[in-house]
Order: sequence, then C-alpha cells, then structure tokens
Amino acid sequence: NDTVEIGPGNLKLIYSGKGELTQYINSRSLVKASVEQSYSYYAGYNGSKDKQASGAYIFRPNGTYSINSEGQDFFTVLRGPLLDEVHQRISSWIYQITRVYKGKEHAEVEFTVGPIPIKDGIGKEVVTKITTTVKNNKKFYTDSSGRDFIERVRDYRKDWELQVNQPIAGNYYPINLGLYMQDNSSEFSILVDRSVGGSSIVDGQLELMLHRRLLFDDSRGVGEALNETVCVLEDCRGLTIVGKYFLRIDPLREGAKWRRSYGQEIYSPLLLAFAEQDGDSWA
Amino acid sequence: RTNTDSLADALAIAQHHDAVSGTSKQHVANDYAKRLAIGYAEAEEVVGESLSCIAESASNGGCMSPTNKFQQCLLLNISYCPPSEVDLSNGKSLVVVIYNSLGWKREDVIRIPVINENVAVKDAGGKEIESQLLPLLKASVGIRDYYSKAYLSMASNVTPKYWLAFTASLPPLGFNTYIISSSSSTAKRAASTSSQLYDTKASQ
Repeated sequence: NDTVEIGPGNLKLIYSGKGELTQYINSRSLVKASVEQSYSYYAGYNGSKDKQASGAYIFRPNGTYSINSEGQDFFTVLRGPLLDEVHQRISSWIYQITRVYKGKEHAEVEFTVGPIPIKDGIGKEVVTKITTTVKNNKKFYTDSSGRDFIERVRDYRKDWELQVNQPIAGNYYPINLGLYMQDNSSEFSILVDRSVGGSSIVDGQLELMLHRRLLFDDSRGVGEALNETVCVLEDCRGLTIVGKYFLRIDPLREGAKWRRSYGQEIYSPLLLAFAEQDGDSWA
Repeated sequence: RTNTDSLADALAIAQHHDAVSGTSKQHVANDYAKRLAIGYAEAEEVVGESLSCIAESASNGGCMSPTNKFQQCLLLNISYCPPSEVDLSNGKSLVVVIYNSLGWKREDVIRIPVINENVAVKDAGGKEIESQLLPLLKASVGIRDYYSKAYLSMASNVTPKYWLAFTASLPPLGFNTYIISSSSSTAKRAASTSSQLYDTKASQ
C-alpha cells in the first residue's frame, strides 16, 4: 500500500504500491499534478468488409485494446546520487525505464517495444497514453517538422466543415519535436527523440504511437505490408525499437523555453569518443 | 584523406519521401539503413581525427599529426560499446572526449556500458567526480545478445553488467575530457540493494 517517490532533485514522480505512476511534483515551480501512463494498441483493419486495409499510409484502427502492466512484480526502483530509475516490464514485449535526473526538471522515459506479436493474425499499432488533469478543451499543439507549434482542435478544421469518420485517425498528427496542451494554469509538454504519430483523443491526455506492425498492404503504392523484420543468421523476428520521450509540466507560459532549448539538445546529443591509454599518460 | 562523401550520398538518398515517411518496401528501407551506416562509419574516422587534433592542440599548443585513435559507439542503442567495455583492472585508462555541437553550455549525464564495477571518473584536471553504476536492463542484454550474433568478430567476450553514469560539463561548441580508470572504491551502485522494493520476477 506504500507509495514510492523517485527523483533526487526538484522533480519527484510518485508511484502507487502497484507500480503505477500517479503524481508529478516539482518543488521549485510548485507544480503538483496527477499523472497516469498506460500502453494500448489499435488493431489494424484487415480490409474484409470494404477494401481499405490499414497499412503504411492508412491508419484505420479496428478497436482499441489496453495492454495491462504486469504490476509490482515487474517494478524495480534504482536510486543514486545522479539519477533515479524505475524499470518496468509492461508485457513480454514492452519494457520501460523512467529516469529522473538530479539536475533536470523533466522525466525521461525509455521504451523498448517489440517484436509486436502477430500470431493472432492482427496487425497492431502500439501507443502510450499519458493522462493528466489539464483541461485543454479539445485543443493541443504539435510541431510542424520541428518548427512552430501549430494549434490542433479535436474533430475540427478551421478551413472546412469536418465530417468525422475516423475519430482517432482523423485527429492524428506527425510529431517530430513534440506536442503539448495547456489550460489556464499549466502546460503539459512531451518531446520525442524520433518521428512518431501523436494526438489528444480525450481532454487531459496526450498519446504517442511508438511502433506498428501491420499484416496487409493498404494498396496505396508500397506493395507490401508494413511488417518489418530483422534477420540475424536466418533467425528472423519483428523489429524491436528503443526510443525515448521526455515529459514535463510547467506553470502556464513557462514551457516554451524548455521545449525549444531541450528539443535542440535532443536533436544534437553530445558526441562521445573513446581512446584507451596506459597509466596516467592521458594528460 | 578521410572524407564524408558517402554520408553526403546517404543523406541525399534518404530525402526521398518514402524514406522520410517510412513508406518504402523493406528491402529499400534496408538499403537506406545500410548506406547511412556506411556514411556514419566513414564520418566516424573524420570526427576521430578531428577530435585527436583539437585535443592535442589544447594540451600541446598546436595541432600535430594525431596520435590518439578515437572510436565511437554506433551501437549504444543496443548497449554495445567495445571501446568502453575494456578491462581497466590492468592499469589502463579509458579516455572519453565529449563534444558539444550547440552554442550554449551544457551539463548532461553520460551513460556508458562498463564491465568493471570498481571504477572512478576523473575530469581533465585529474579531480575525481561523482559517478553512479546502474544495472543493464535484462531486455537490453537480450537485444544485445541477439544482434551480437551478427557481429561475432567484434563482440567482446564479456557482457557488460552496468551503465556507468557521470555528469559531463561542456562549453558552447566545445569539448571536455574525462578519464575512467580502476579504483579501490566502487562507484555508487545506484543503491540497488536497498531500494529494490520488489523482488522482480523479470530477474528470473
């Protein structure tokens, strides 16, 4: 029943005794917010009733399925002077490490997803959802190829009257740098280290599509299903991807500086080079 | 002379809309990846020579022919870094040069896989700085083992057990040097014994 607090600096993440993220607290900016995180997948449409299947071009989800975390049995906390880490096994093919650094005021989440299982004959598009209490009233903001953040309004286009046929796919946007939402007191931002899909399907929630594996061609020109495999010595498996996203909650109008400066640091990571030397001759 | 022509070619080809959006056939995606890897490996040599030159320039007051051979770790995403996975118990030191390509000062936590747990990190002035050891995630080791089958000739014999973390401080558009060597005291081990709250079944 105990809660678990991680973070050696100003930022603390609070987990429930079941290993679920529950709170985000920044003692410097006085931000205290409820946060939840989960994984789910959208089943790829197989094109059986009409001919348009989900594929590389076409996102046409056929149901949303939760991937339940394996809970406290697969939850390990590591603490140290520079950073704290939470290791979680979400399922047999999804792992996650959440890091909170002493000198940083954002949380870093490293996800390992794959090989996406397809023995059930269903293609899957795997997403993570982060839920807060931010009252964004259908509005969220996504970057435009790393440039300006553009306002998006769920189920609405300012240039034409939108007929909503695909309530999820119709609100998805490409994310290259990040996305955020805000209400009258706070901003909730996520930055990514790679191009992904993203949206806000319900108020207070941001989601990222991290990986996908589909079994049908969408007949839009690729000519094969988006079913990437990796073969090592004739041992072929679906692709496993490893990536990071970074989340932060700021008081209103204080998030832009972090999104711009840290976004640049994600894009231009420090370059490491190694050399071996004997004894103390390194000087 | 080393150059970056293959990297330029690979980057030019990867501007195709299928490469950008991920709508190519798999064999084409494999070709993009291969060309980028060739370009990266080529650029690694150029960067290694440049770093040797600027590092010597800083210590000797002039850029002579580079004497230090610098290597990078292109497969750190699968926890594979042969240059850092060296046995430091025999008196050798691992020199890490870190370059900041942005125009502002940065402080960041660096993480590299190591096989020794008795290690210390010193800055360029020889002063020991705070470091931390973290265990490798089991999943990472599994992925590394899978891919290392393809790189058997490169694979080191010992799988690293830890990430060594330390804070690097970098000037704008500049570099800093850190030295990792064996130590009588163990780097702080992320208090993994005292705060592993649950006996994880994953470890089985």
